[in-house]
Amino acid sequence: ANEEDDHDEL
Amino acid sequence: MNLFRLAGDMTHLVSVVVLLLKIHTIKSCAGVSLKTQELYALVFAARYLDLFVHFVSLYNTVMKLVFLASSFTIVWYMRRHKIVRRTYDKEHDTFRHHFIVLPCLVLGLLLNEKFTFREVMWAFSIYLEAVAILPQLVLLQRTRNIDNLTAQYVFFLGAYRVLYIFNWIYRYFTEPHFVHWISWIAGIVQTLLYGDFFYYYILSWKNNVKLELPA
Repeated sequence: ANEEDDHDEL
Repeated sequence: MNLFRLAGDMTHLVSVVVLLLKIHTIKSCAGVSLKTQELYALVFAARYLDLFVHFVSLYNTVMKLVFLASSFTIVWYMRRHKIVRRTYDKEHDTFRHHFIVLPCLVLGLLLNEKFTFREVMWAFSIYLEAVAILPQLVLLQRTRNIDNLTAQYVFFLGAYRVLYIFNWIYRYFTEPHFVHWISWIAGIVQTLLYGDFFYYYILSWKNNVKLELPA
């Protein structure tokens, strides 16, 4: 999963 | 969302609200570095490219819009507003911020989590944010009487990143594979840059004297 590009922080 | 991160975001929000209120109410941007404000507008523009393509939460979207709107509004005030722009300390705000944009862009191209446009822009925004405060700190050293609101603005801006470091520590221990070296290293560098400001700010607050940064 490309979790790295879901930057959930501001 | 953990308490450190929420507190960090709220502290960041307070810093931009304090600055916007100062400029809007007293119609003055004395002591405020336009270069730092422009760098921050660039940081948010580069970081929030996914604003409409990648929905995280309502909170996330609203805060991104607030940070984008406030940073561009502050730049607009300092550049275009007929009264505010005259109070801009142009001759002292001389930090050549172009010299930090380019290295951050190169670093973003070299060090990123994935070589895609959005990820490179994200890394660029993280590196740029780490050094965006430099023009403001240089200006403060040259400003004789630093007004409280500007000092509070810088203080909250530094405090938010300290809280984020606690947030990263918390997430590292509570979430498996939560590793973001880029944010962590840049965030620590950013916090260190505030080091001496924090020292003199807390000292002035304790001794109840005007904040003076040694040149």
